[in-house]
Amino acid sequence: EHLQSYAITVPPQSDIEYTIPSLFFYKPNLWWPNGMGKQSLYNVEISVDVKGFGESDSWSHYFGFRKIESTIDDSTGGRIFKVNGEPIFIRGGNWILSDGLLRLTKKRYMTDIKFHADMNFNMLRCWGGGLAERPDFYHFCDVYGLMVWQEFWITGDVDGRGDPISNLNGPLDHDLFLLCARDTVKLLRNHASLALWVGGNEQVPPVDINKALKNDLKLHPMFVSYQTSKNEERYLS
Amino acid sequence: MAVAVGKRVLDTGWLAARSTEVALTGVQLTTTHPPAADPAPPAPWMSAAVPGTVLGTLLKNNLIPDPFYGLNNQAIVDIADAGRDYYTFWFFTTFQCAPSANQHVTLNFRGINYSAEVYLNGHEEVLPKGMFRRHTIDITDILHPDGNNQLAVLVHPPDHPGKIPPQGGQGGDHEIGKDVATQYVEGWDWMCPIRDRNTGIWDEVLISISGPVNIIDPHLVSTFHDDFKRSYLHCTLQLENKSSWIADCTLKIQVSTELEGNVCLV
Repeated sequence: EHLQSYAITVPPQSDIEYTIPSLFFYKPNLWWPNGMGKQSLYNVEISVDVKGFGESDSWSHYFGFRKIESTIDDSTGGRIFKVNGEPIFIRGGNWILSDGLLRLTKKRYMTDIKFHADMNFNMLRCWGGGLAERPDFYHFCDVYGLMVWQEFWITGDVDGRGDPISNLNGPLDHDLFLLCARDTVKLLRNHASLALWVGGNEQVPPVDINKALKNDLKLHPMFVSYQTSKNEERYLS
Repeated sequence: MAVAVGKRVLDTGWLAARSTEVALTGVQLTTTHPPAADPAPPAPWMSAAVPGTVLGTLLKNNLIPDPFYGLNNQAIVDIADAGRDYYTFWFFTTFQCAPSANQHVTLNFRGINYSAEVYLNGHEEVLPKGMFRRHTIDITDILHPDGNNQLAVLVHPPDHPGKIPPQGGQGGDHEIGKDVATQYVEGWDWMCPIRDRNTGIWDEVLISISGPVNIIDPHLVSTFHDDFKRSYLHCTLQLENKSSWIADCTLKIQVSTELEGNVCLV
């Protein structure tokens, strides 16, 4: 029942954005972080056939059905995470990168990330002075149930709070920073393990960058729910 | 015979050479004077690590000691002392690809640090700066008719590699923060400085062959209702028609449950 096809016409020399009518699933196997349940992944395959040519392109991704929310707890100021409605105690590890010469093989990622899962972690925090981690990193975090806190490329030491004080306004080219951030979000956004985008480490990005990131990354209204006075959950849409 | 639609990773057969030791231009390297790989690349060319960094390639050829052992990192000249040209490197490879009519081919870099010029069969393309961005080049019209293609990439280090103060410190002199690149490379309290600041083709290189229409960056989102009993999978994507005629397409999406052993249920 999960095989749908749609007829679409694409004008010459152009590109269109298309939203596939949503697919309904009854009680899908949910993706859970390490220690909370199974990391169920579905193989989503998309292909496009062109009349008179045949299959023109295809794309696939292992996708996990899950809902990850996080809010700041007023009493402690700490961030509370929930996965599929269940609060989770975060056992997090710091992550800079796997190798200083960027020898980032799949095998290396699998070993490193399984090691953290075996140590009973359920989150890895990718530090802002390291990398926007790679799809292979996220794939194994999907597989082993390690949620990922991914920082953009701002650190307190280098951007305004270090010794000497420097780069108070972050990198020279803010448009380039935002272009890289948007492209990175498109590269990584389908991974079940991606739990949180964070502006930087120990530092808020420059106002214009922070505002743009918040705007680009705000949740679509369809996914923003609120509690009614009778403590019922309601979706905005 | 048409090549199959699909993606192919270019991660073997790469050569590299320091730019200051190569007198040829990118056009000459990819037309009249390509470096030979067999039986062994002639100096200053060497076998390269792609994806990887300049230091990774130098280490692969035993031209530097492994920086992770002992004080070896001290023996490797820092970019601040040697200058950016010292770590500006050519990377060269060849690949087979002869698409048929109506097929389109793109060359995709998932990460280059920090900027580069790409030459393919004598054609130049300048890639913009930035370590964390993908680059896609439509190479359909510049592929060689006989299918033998020659690719050279001149990779430049970050614009502001900085200088490591004698006392070290978090992020060295912080100059690297002027670029959109990883900052740990100037050294931190837990890390020695990386001498080439991770310059290189540091992530996957891919040849993608498609028909007239290709799929760009699908976005998958799941929503839940009735206490996670009901769920919807939403997908938005871009479709690009590179041909000069209207494309009547059939878009298919298939979701199969996870692989149990080798059983795949649809």
